[in-house]
Amino acid sequence: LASADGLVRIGLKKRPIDENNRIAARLVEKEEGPLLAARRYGLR
Amino acid sequence: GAPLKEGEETDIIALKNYMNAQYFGEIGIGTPPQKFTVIFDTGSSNLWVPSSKCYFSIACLFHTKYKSGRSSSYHKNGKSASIHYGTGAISGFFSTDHVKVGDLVVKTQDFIEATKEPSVTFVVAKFDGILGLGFQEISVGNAVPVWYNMVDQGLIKEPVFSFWFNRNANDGEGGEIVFGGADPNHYKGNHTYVPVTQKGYWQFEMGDVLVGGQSTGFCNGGCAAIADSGTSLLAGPTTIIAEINQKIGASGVVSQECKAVVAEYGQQILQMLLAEVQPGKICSSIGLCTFDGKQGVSAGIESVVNKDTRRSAAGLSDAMCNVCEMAVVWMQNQISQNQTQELIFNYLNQLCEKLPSPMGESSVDCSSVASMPDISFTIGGKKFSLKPEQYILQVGEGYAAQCISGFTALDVPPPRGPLWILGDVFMGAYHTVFDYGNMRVGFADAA
Repeated sequence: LASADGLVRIGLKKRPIDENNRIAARLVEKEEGPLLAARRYGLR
Repeated sequence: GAPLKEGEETDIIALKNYMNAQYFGEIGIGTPPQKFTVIFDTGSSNLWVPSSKCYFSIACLFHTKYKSGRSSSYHKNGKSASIHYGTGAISGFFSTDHVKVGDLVVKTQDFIEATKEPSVTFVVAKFDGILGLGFQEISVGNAVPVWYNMVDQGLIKEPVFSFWFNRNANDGEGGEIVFGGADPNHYKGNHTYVPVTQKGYWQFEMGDVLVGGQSTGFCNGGCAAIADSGTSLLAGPTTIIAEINQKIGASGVVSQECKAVVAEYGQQILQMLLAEVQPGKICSSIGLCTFDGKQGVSAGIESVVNKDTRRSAAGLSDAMCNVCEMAVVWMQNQISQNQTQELIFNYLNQLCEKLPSPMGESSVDCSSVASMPDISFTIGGKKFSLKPEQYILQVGEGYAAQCISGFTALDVPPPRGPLWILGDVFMGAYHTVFDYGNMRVGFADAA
């Protein structure tokens, strides 16, 4: 929150990387994989 | 070659992976404020949250939804909007309302009420929406970003904001974003500033990347980099990520194309490098790429991976061109280290096995972390190093512990690339100042 020095501070919460998120990330990779692979080789 | 529609030119955004985003903050929208958890994302420029009119997306069931009917400061806009991320898309319509950030109230802010969030990304996401801190140039619908309104409405002292991510796993505090300046408690020494080179993203010019003090060569001539708080990992050119993977023992994906290029063209590439042929022309000389004066581009030729079943798939030949260009860089580096021919080919085959999957994660052995090399990025002529404990992420504890490399591959062709995305892994080590008034980005050791 705003303080005497005129700065506006917003606290951030940190979410640890966990196994559930990793599984979800792999699902997303599968979902988006071909698109990303295509981009990797510079194809539109 | 087809003309791009509105929003489609933001193809870098399309490579973001919000799945791994780790840091969130809270904002309020409307009067009285409705609370939302958002990612403060320097790699995009729109504000969006789920709408109470989102009925058919599972993601909306799990997140707070904005109810315009409950806000006395709401103004209807209604213009439709959609944003395509690599890990999903959202669509909906624009609305206008007050946005509370800390104790500041940004008045008449345009934002997107998302009515469709079809991707699995947003179902499992721990955040409700995204608050973009990039430039208006990449804002979908040309909406004025929250940050611009904060400055225009005179809510902050200086047109600067800064990030501090707390990498101390045992500390409950996640980090802090400071609007109006930088908190001296969260950095050490002075910031090294570099100018923004491509307004839209917080993009700047970066130099060589070193692994264990040795040049990787690829960014000697300069690479672009984007400071992106909305991305967890560090993403960069496959050429360098494969070298890093080889040094840290990260498991990658075996690439047949890569091994085929080394087997069939390796000797030829080596001879040409020794004969001091311009490296950028080698892959076109052997027919894998077309030389366009600056870089190799795919010749669209047939693959010779399997001579019995010749294929003409454009993707495969593009891959061969790409792999050839990587092989040239790798070989150049090896030659400069006076390695023997045998060692050079062994090393290249090892690198082929360490080719990462694009935007995917690589596992490493947790017990080897202490012996892994530092990896340094040259920014503004200064080396910014990451120690292994800073670029390796640990999941779980004790026997269940798994270690993931903080590096992932991302290949963006010229003129936008080669490109690095410096996500939370980098911004955790270095306190980052986004100086809008002077169009520059600054890095200092995080405290």
